[in-house]
Amino acid sequence: TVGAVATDAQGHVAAATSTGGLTGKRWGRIGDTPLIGAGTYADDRACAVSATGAGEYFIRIGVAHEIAARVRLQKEALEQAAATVFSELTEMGGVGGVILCAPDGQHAWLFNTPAMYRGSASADGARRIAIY
Amino acid sequence: GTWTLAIHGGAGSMSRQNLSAAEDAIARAGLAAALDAGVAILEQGGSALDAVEAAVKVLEDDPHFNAGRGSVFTYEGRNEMDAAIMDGATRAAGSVAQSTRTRNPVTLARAVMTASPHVLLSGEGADAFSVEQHLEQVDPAWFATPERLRQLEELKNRRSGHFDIDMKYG
Repeated sequence: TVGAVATDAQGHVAAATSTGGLTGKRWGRIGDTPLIGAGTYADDRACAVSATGAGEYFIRIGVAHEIAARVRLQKEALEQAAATVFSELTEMGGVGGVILCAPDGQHAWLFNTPAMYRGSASADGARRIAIY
Repeated sequence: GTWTLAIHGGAGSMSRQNLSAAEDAIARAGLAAALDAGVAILEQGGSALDAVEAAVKVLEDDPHFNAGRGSVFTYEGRNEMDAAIMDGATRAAGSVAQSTRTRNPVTLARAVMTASPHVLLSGEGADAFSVEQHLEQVDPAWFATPERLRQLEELKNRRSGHFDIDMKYG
């Protein structure tokens, strides 16, 4: 699964996610990616989120929307909101990761797997690519 | 103004502890190209929506990532792709499931968002909508790669459980 989140100079956020799914999937299985609120969500009042991982868990928790809701209603920082939701995800047995960004330009990522290919860039010139 | 972009690019190996030097270089090059595509838009004052679509399209076209070209195979040996996009300014959203012929599924998701009253289209209907929207079509074989086929055969030979994510290269 691949994805991107962005904040533009006007302070708007957006998210996109795309996937081939799981190798050997059957019976028309569909994961979290195309389910708005599970694997993908964006709201200028909170943040943008794109997820990757064991989709069934992300669907049950509504991970992307849940993180955005915590940011919007609880005024939590991106990392805090993601960590809270991921603690629930991990407790249920789910694995994966999320990338996030907020209208003020903050961004974050969180994952509970050994690896998540990821990268970021910002207007201040910061640029980072990481795998583990 | 302040802008930022973050990406993830799963190659289906989240459980692996190590990559070879060659695999590492390929992954990093793909991520760098995706960042470049999004940054080029944001630097010019472009929209976050355009930036995320551009970044994801690069990763969809890169056969090393599990999306678009290089997608994993279903049990029946098909490539069926899902994608979604959402605009935080309006909370407009579009998504597709089981897309099989649109070169860039994320662009099809955006068309669902902008050119239909719906949010999620699936299967044959999504493919037909894509044609009506004049999006770039490709033969399904374009998405297939030998490595992903090998992974499917490995999975079938191991007869692992239906949700063995370590094996399923998702």
